[in-house]
Amino acid sequence: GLFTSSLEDAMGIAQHHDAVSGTAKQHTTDDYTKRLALGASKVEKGVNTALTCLTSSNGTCVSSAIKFSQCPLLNISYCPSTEEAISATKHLVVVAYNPLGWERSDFIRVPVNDQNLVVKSSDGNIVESQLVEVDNVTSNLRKFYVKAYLGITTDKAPKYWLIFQASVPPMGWNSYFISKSTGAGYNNTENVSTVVSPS
Amino acid sequence: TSTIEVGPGPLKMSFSSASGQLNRIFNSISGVDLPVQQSFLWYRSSEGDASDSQASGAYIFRPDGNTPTTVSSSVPLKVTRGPLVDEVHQQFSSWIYQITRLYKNKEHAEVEYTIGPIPVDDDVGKEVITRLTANMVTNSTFYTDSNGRDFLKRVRNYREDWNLQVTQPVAGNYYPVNLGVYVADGKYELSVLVDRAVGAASIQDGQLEIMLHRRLLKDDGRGVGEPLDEVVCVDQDCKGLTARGTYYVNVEKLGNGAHWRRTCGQHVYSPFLLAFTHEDETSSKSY
Repeated sequence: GLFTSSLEDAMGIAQHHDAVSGTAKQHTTDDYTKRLALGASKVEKGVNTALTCLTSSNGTCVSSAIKFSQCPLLNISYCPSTEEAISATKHLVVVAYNPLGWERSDFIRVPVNDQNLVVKSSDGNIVESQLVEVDNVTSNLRKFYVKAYLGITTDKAPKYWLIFQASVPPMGWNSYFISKSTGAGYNNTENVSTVVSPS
Repeated sequence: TSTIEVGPGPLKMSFSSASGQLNRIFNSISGVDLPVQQSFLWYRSSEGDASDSQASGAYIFRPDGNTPTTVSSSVPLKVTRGPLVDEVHQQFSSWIYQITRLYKNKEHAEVEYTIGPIPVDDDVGKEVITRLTANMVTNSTFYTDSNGRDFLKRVRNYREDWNLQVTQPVAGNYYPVNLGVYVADGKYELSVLVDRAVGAASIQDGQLEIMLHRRLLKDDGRGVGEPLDEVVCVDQDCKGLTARGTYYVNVEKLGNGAHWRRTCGQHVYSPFLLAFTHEDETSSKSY
């Protein structure tokens, strides 16, 4: 009852060529877009619930205080969870789930506003990270499409992409903890990208 | 000083500092070294002509002429370098932007394109492609996946099963691509994987072209009844769609490309699922 009807709609549409190819009138495509988004949104809630259960330390996932969110608009650097200021007491936790049946190592990019951040793995070790400035094209896309699709005016785009390498076991998950750097034993200036503009 | 070399790991790309164009891809571990150029072009969409009234539309790709227009032969570029990734930002025109990323320990280059809104104020529908041109003798042959399954051999202007009469020299050689496409000569394989369904072709030996975005002003009369011209509006400001996607480029010695195409293809299709929360480090199971 929680998921099935929206998923039926989305699955039905996703298997029709009109879903993605443009071979439908615009009002039909708009309707398909809406139903696909509803299905995706329900899946997101289901996955967040599953991750809450997996990561719950006491095994009581229903009453767990941990609430996950995802960022389907990461491609235009819109991710309220990572843009939010990181407090001194709580880390930004990034949980990466690997749906493949082999261990893999991939790079994660999240938009952030703070330059002084440190990434730690689940064993507490510092993970090498890098900051790259968000380009103007992405900032402008973000502004336009967030307004168009979510009705939200966002003039303030995040300044940086924070990049680090995550290693995740087969069909498993791993957590990475992003916090404000205290400076001890960690040189922040090393992880900011240098820009070269050839003449 | 005439080239700029990027890449924090063994895989490197060099770009011309004069034109900003990609020059070559090389890998110090595998020993691969291939001159490659990359550019953006657009085909003028056919509106139908005296010999054939068929217009290019949502169902039909039919360019007006066989030679696409080059968007830019000289590109301003900006390079950012760091310990994990080097990025090359290139603005090919006011509506085409590209970032090429070379990550440490990755065997491929990741290319993120942002195309649109495609201008149509000249009343010309445009079908935008990116083209990789390598110095390879490929004997009219290239390979595309079959719905993500086997890579099948495609021969230009030829079908194994029937006697093909070529009426569309460009469109008739386009194939659907869901996973990727590659060309090979006696030495190397140049492979491209995609993150979405596209059309691709090899119109000349050593070339690969991928159609990334289309904006059309005519209907092809195949049932849609509307041109492929979607717009997005904010208040009264309506714009054509912007397409943002990624493709992945790899060069291997002949016979070594299949492993990368399969493993990287799975990574593209099934990326990490990311979820976020703000919590105390000790309050959850981390892995």
